[in-house]
Amino acid sequence: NVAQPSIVVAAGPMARPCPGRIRHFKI
Amino acid sequence: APHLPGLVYRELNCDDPETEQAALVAVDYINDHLLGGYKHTLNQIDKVKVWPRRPMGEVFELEIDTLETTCYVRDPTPLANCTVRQLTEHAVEGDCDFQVLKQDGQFTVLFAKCHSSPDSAEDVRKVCPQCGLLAPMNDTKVVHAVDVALTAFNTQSNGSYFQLVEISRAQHVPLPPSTYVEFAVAATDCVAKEVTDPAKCNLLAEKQYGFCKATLTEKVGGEDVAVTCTLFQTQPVPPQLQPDGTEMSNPTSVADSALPPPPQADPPVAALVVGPVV
Repeated sequence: NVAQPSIVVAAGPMARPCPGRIRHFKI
Repeated sequence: APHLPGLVYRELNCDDPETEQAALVAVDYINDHLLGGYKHTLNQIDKVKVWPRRPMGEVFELEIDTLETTCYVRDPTPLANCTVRQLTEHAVEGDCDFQVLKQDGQFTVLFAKCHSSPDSAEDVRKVCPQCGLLAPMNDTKVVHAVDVALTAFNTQSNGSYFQLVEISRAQHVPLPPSTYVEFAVAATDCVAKEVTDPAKCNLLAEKQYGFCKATLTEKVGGEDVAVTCTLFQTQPVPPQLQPDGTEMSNPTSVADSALPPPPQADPPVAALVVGPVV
């Protein structure tokens, strides 16, 4: 078994969750 | 398995200026590489992850939504001036995955995967019960409408004979019963008034593209067509490398002498509108 490299999220100010703003309209 | 160092990515705000910069480079990449259809514009940034890249730089992993504009892909109009196709016109959305490298302040697209899809007929009907819906490009009425419109355009042309490049959009309009089409054309080395066999006409080495909009209206005992074409300035011939690597001068098209000089733009305009021809 190959260990799945652990993906660590760098600590830092929590970014506002995505998705970002809608520039026109949503289909 | 040996312990691998954790892969660490940087979370970034989807509306962060840096994210938007990467997304705009991605949208320009789409429009520079589209072979047909319409320019797309950024609508929303869905996800972003920023991965370190050895030995230097960072890779922005992006998911973005785009919307189709009304500008044909070869239209020289700047994207910022292109109108987004509205819901009532049966909008088309793009979903794209990108990897964009940022190195020394420069953004470069490493990977792009996009697909586009029209809005559902139900959603169009919700906002506009009587609006036309997109029709398949190979629909017989669509093909016929384009054929009639292009024939009408060439018939009145005093210059080159234009041939069809692609049907880019079509709608069946319920009232009055008609077919609305948009299609791209390109100038050939034939003179429109002298064409006997269009199959013998060849695209000019210096491509001159045009974009046409037409409506074919059915009526008792016949049909009416109205067509307007916008002709774009000729595109320079890409230099062709000789076997020894030297660039060949622009090959002159043999028919140039037979054709009236292209309309001189003064000041150079990006496009010349011809029509409506009814």
